Amino acid sequence: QYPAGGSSTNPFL
Amino acid sequence: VDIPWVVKPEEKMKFDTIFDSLGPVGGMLTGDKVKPVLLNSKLPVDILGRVWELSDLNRDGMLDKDEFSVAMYLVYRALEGEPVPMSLPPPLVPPSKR
Repeated sequence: QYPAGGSSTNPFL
Repeated sequence: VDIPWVVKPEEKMKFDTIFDSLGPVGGMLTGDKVKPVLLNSKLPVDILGRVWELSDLNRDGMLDKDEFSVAMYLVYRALEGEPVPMSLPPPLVPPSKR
């Protein structure tokens, strides 16, 4: 669901 | 630091009403509840992502009432054509979180 290295707390990333 | 919060009381009341209508749990709204509201603004997703980064002050993936007001404030300003800042200016940090 989230890109690797992205912020897992940001629903827009 | 005694700077007045840029979110005016009447705006805060409006944002609090929206917050309550979204069904907060334990006084918090999760990302999946806030996301559709922000997407409704029709702003680009990368802008909304930055709005989220700036408003989720404790990076817990949820917004409390004050954090949600920051998010809504930034969205409304962006809709008026003002750029979303790269970092949160001190007057935008809720007094409860300084």
